[in-house]
Amino acid sequence: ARLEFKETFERVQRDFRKNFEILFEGGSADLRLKYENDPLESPIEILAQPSGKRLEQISLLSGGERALTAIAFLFAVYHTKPSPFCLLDEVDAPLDDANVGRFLNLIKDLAKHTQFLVVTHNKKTMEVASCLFGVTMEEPGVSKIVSVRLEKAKSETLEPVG
Amino acid sequence: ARLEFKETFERVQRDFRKNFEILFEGGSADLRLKYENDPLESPIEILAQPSGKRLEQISLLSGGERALTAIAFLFAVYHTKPSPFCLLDEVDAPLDDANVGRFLNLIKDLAKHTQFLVVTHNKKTMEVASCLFGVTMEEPGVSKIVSVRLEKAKSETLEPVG
Amino acid sequence: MYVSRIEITGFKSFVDRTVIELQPGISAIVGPNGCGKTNICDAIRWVLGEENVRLLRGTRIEDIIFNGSEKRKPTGMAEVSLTLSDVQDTLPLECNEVTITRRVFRSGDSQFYINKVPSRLKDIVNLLLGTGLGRRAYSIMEREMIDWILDDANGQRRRIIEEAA
Amino acid sequence: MYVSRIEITGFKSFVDRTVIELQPGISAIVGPNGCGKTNICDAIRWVLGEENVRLLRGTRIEDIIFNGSEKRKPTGMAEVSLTLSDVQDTLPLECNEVTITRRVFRSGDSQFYINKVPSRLKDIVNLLLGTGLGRRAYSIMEREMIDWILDDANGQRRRIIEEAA
Ligand SMILES: Nc1ncnc2c1ncn2[C@@H]1O[C@H](COP(=O)(O)OP(=O)(O)OP(=O)(O)O)[C@@H](O)[C@H]1O
Ligand SMILES: Nc1ncnc2c1ncn2[C@@H]1O[C@H](COP(=O)(O)OP(=O)(O)OP(=O)(O)O)[C@@H](O)[C@H]1O
Ligand SMILES: [Mg+2]
Ligand SMILES: [Mg+2]
Repeated sequence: ARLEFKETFERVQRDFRKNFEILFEGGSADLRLKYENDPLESPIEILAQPSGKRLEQISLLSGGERALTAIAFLFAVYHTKPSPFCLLDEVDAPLDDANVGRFLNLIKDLAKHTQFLVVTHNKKTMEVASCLFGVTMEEPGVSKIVSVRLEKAKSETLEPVG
Repeated sequence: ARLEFKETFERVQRDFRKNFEILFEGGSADLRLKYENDPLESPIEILAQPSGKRLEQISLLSGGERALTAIAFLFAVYHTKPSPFCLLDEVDAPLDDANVGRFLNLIKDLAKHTQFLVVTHNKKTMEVASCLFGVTMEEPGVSKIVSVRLEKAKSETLEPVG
Repeated sequence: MYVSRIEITGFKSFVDRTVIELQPGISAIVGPNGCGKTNICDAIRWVLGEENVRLLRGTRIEDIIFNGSEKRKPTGMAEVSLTLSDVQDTLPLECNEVTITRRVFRSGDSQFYINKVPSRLKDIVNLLLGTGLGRRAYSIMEREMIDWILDDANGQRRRIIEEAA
Repeated sequence: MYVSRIEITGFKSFVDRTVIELQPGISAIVGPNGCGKTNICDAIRWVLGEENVRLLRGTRIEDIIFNGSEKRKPTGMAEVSLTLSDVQDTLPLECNEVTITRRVFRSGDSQFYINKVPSRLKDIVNLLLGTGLGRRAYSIMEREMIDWILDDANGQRRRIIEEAA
């Protein structure tokens, strides 16, 4: 169990560093065992340093920087133990346009092996989707879905779903 | 103290109901003392029912509905004990366009007696401001402010501040 | 393997039977505040075996059954089905598709089906265990998860990595 | 009464002296992630008397002093000034303007000034008490406050109303 954890930890660590550098266009980050000599019990520390800034504790990072750091971590776990399916609910909400773009690049890369379902209010994210589902509540309290196929043409073929 | 609290509570309650109906374009909400006969100790319950929906517990509301409900409550307190100054940090982030519009109408009304400083990523909110401050970090790790006067013309006169 | 179909009936605001047909790649769910997007996420979480009603934003199991609107009466049952396609390489099944169905009644009675065969929750959990799709596989991320991961108040980063090991 | 001027030096990412001149009405602060917008909110909170460093996202008081960047060395002090104008009807002062200044050094030594006269934290708190501008007046709202108000884990709705009473 000790070897398995150590191996998984190192793979997540490697992917986390790589994801962080993609999302922050530079900078550096790391995952560390708080107690090196107790790998089976030790909590895991996150260090994150956006480029050009000093290394500080995570609490001082901005809302958008925290979101990117958490995404870098979770996606490192997804990559290490590939999940066929990944559901994201408005995680792009705190990101500015430039960061949404980098976040979407990471998703497009992972989407080669993982199916993504993304709830979003963001236009850039919608543009990256090959299929869009619009949820409406024309009748108050009752949800209904309309699907839009984006591959043919933008907002063509509004077909009520189910 | 009992009378003061009761009086304040009723004013907040009245404004909360009114704000909720503005932000939800209908619907109904209320504030209630959990224990009617113990006004000095009783916690305060919130009931919120968007129009056309059944009354449910607050936890089942959506992210945007929760934001509007909290805003309705806090603004009721501001109105009851007017604060000359109100600072909002990205509270419009969970709101869709239509709700941002209603939120901004409420702000414009309160702005007759209260000064607002609003941190935002939202274009509609920026348009309502009479003065815009752009924060940049051209030099990594060092913040700098550029102010833009919106009353003269959109994005004219970029003057570095301080 | 990918999720090819999600069917929701009577679950929260989806009182009418709703079918979502998915392809591999990236799909987006959009719409105004309160229209039901996160309810779809709750439905997916629930059909994959989530037992903690608080993670579905409720306090009792009845909170996930459509409880009525201005014109509609409450329903007596909620049902969600999720279909996985191209499963042959990953799961020990003969067919290339598997549909998981979960149903709950106001009494609290819960029913599970795998390809329409009545099953138990643990059968579904076992089926999903190898796929990374289990409810604890953290392949569902919402805004609250950002603070949850970074504040790490209960050693959750460790648990996430242990789960992946 | 309104806030006419905020001056920030050495506070978090505002290493250079920064002056913001405000008018009544609605002003917006915009910019990319991590550029310093919430740091301005922290500065305002702090100069109004906030003593809980955790509400400024730090763990020790040094966290609010500029701690250096690629090219700049850390500073030894942070200072924030806030000027209120048109105060005559609200505050018991002879002038129509009052400037509150707060300074902190790495040693933890804190200094306060009202119109450049050395004062104590409680003088500032008393001055602000009648205005609704005190640090506990809840006139600062951020995203986390939404859950804080609605979950009401510690009777905070009650406390907010008591504060207004
Ligand atoms: N059991 C139920 N029966 C009927 N309606 C329900 C039930 N549970 C929740 N709802 C309704 O679902 C709505 C919330 O939907 P949801 O959280 O999916 O919104 P959303 O699309 O994610 O919106 P946002 O963009 O604001 O996050 C609430 O208005 C609530 O009234
Ligand atoms: N003491 C300090 N010295 C130098 N820089 C600091 C200090 N404390 C915080 N910072 C920096 O300030 C940045 C955060 O700024 P802030 O929270 O104001 O961003 P923001 O503009 O609100 O962004 P967002 O839109 O993502 O919320 C962090 O990158 C952090 O490195
Ligand atoms: Mg939602
Ligand atoms: Mg911020």
